[in-house]
Amino acid sequence: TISLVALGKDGSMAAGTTTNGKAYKIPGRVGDGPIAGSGSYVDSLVGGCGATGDGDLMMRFLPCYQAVENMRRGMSPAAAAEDAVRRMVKRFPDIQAGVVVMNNKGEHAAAASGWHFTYSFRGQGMNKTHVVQVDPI
Amino acid sequence: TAPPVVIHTWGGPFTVAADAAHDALTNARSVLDAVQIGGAACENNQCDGTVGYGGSPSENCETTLDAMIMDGNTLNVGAVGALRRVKHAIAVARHVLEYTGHTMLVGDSATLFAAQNGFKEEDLATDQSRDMCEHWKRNQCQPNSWIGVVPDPKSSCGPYTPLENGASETAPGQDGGDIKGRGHD
Repeated sequence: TISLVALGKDGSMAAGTTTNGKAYKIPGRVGDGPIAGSGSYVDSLVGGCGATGDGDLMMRFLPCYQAVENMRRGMSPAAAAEDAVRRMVKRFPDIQAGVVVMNNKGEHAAAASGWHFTYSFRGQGMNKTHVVQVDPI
Repeated sequence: TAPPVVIHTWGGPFTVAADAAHDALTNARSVLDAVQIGGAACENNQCDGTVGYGGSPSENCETTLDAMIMDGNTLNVGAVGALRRVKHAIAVARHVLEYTGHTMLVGDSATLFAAQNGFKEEDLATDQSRDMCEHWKRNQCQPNSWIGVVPDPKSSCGPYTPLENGASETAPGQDGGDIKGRGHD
């Protein structure tokens, strides 16, 4: 799964997700990827979020909606991402999840559980994409 | 990070997405275009086998695609679920966003919508995805997502029928347990 968030120079934002889902799924199964608030979510007034992991569980928590709303209530991207992941870990301690968050100023962070997660970013003046390693909480 | 900025899940083979999306933004494309172009780059490159055609086969050995795209200015959303036989899932999601008042289309009806919008229907399986599926079958269909059925889904392939006593105590959501090895999106 890849989930992306883009921030333009004018402050506009968009987000999206595309995936082939989980291997060996029961035919007809749809995961978290296309669910707004789960696979990704964005509000240009606040920021955006992308997520990946165990979609059958994550789609019950809408972690990206949670992360964006956390930022709306004043949290930093790092705190917002961590809170969204901790809410899932509290009920499913073994969950594999990764959440990447960016506010509408271009500040970004991520949180993960169950694996060593990575995320990528590229901004103004960067001649290549940078990859950030994220330890599980 | 100074805008324009693109961030996304994962590194390694996925960075083609950030490069493509950032290039779009620096060439005056919209943020929606950038997200679509970045996602499409991963679909075309089959990033890590978890995006695009030829990955994550179902029990029937079919690859289906899920995608969504969201406009942060309007909160408009377009999405497709279990899209069959069309490679360009995030582009179809963009069409749902741009040309319908709906949020999500699924399955064969999403495929029909895509075809009506000019997208080509084609087999999404590859030799690799067929091999994955055949190996899974030879491995007694492990892992799978069945619970509370006979024959025992932890050791046998289907077809399955529900246990007379109802759902198994290991059902995810009851105790949060037994999710290791279930795979992920």
